[in-house]
Amino acid sequence: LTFTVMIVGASGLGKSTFVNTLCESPVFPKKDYSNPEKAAIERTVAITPVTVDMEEDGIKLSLTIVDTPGFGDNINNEGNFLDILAYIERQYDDILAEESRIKRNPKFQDNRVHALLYFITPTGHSLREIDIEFMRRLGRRVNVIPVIAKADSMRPQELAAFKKKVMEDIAYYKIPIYNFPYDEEEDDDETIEENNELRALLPFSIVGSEEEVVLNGRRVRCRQYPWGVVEVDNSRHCDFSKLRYMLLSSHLQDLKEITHDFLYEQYRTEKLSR
Amino acid sequence: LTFTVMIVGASGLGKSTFVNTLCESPVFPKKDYSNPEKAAIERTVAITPVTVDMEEDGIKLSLTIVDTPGFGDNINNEGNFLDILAYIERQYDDILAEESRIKRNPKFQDNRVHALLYFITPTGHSLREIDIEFMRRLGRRVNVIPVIAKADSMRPQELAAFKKKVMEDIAYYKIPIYNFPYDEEEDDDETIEENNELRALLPFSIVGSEEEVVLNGRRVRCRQYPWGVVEVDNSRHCDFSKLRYMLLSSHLQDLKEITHDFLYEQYRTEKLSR
Ligand SMILES: Nc1nc2c(ncn2[C@@H]2O[C@H](COP(=O)(O)OP(=O)(O)O)[C@@H](O)[C@H]2O)c(=O)[nH]1
Ligand SMILES: Nc1nc2c(ncn2[C@@H]2O[C@H](COP(=O)(O)OP(=O)(O)O)[C@@H](O)[C@H]2O)c(=O)[nH]1
Repeated sequence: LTFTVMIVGASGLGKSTFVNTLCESPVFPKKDYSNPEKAAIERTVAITPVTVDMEEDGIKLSLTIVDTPGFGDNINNEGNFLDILAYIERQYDDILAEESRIKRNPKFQDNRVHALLYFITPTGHSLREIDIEFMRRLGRRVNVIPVIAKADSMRPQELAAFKKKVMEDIAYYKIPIYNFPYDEEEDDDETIEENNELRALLPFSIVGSEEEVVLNGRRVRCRQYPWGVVEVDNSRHCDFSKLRYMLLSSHLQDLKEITHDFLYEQYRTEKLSR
Repeated sequence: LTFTVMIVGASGLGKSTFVNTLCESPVFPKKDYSNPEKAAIERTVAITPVTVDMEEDGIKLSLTIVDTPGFGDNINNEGNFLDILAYIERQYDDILAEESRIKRNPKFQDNRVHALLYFITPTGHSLREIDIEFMRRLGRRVNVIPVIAKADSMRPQELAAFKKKVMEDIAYYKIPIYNFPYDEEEDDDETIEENNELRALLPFSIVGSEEEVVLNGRRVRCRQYPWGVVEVDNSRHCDFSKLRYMLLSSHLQDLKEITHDFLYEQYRTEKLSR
């Protein structure tokens, strides 16, 4: 079983930490920013896929994570956006080329991006122009799943209000996102219920941590502050565990199917009609 | 006694909350983002000074706060920067014009900016290109005091490491900031010691809050999370009280003198030599 997820958002929103938390291993080691010259070089690293072998519910999963250079950090960010879009479309072009070959390539690998996690800066206000622009343009090519980064910087009422505003912006600006579709005819009540519950949580609030602490006898992934401890897997603290379950388990297949049957087909039609 | 401070940084970094916390009154009411159309309009509001009458250590202070539209939110941010620089220079131009008048204007008001608080996004990495560029260019015209916004989103070791990296970047990129200068000859040991302590805290970590809660019988300004309570005035939680004291009390005079004797003079020389 294979699955590819791309991670997009400004530098410092906890994306590397999230990936390491998701995969339960240091997939992206801590970058070295201690040296300003080195930091400048690290910032311009290109888009790099990394594959991790995992097991979910007893099923082996080869998960490919595509990290993207922190965007939104520059005075002008159009270049970053175009690189990301080009990467996504290149994987579609490879499929297109392979489809048209008379002699198939037996070693061919499908590297299409099945989901793009877009990390929203927890401003507490509404989506920024850069978020609207990027999600709207990327949403035509890939399943965009908006997440609120560093959700532990928001109080519960701020988080609830922010989620509501972000979803209003997404509707208002007609930003296409993955919204847990179901088939009234085909899906059973339990599936419909699950989809409604997950959609109601959007955008998912994320807290990531590679630190483990023993709390009340259990090992817990958390962020320890002088004033308290935020638990990654505690659904009263954030939606991390729900996001992980839907991405790697319950909705993995649907994300792949939509990519193949709809998003890829859309690209193919547009490209062949030019 | 008058003093003007400008507040600069991306939207959602808690700038309005900080001002309200500093002045202990709702100087900047909560903006209305509930309506996407309204939010878009609010975002483009121009640079607006607001004056608040306060009392510090029994001394009456007329504090002018200059809010700037959230910058760094756009795909291209050069326009925002130019507006801020233009505002600062316009106040110098007014002084220049008044200096040259034969018949003085008795109602003339000195609106020069004495300190600019630059809100750094708490990424945990290093300064972003936009921070380096803006602080370096603004630092030539005004006393720039870097502060780390939403410091409660960082664990103590992350905050200490980030402060260190930011100061290394400031040195490496030669960013001029207000760094608590003292005169070996003129200043007494206590003043030198105080300046060294304040400089060692840079950039100041900020947490703001308009909410008050009773904790252990005292009224405390704080942010209440499900996992604990962050106290604004607790120096183990952030540097807010130290920043407030130096800005409105101990270093107010020095910031005004540097603005008048050095930064304004620099501008005047450059402008008259063109
Ligand atoms: N408040 C908060 N900080 C986090 C979280 N996850 C990571 N961080 C911290 O944010 C900083 C940047 O994290 P990193 O994963 O390198 O972010 P990236 O640049 O987006 O990859 C580090 O100091 C992390 O420890 C989180 O969920 N909440
Ligand atoms: N974590 C954290 N959030 C804050 C802090 N100060 C304000 N906020 C929240 O951040 C959001 C934006 O605050 P606001 O003052 O409007 O930011 P501004 O856009 O920079 O003026 C609101 O939800 C605030 O409650 C702080 O010190 N820490």
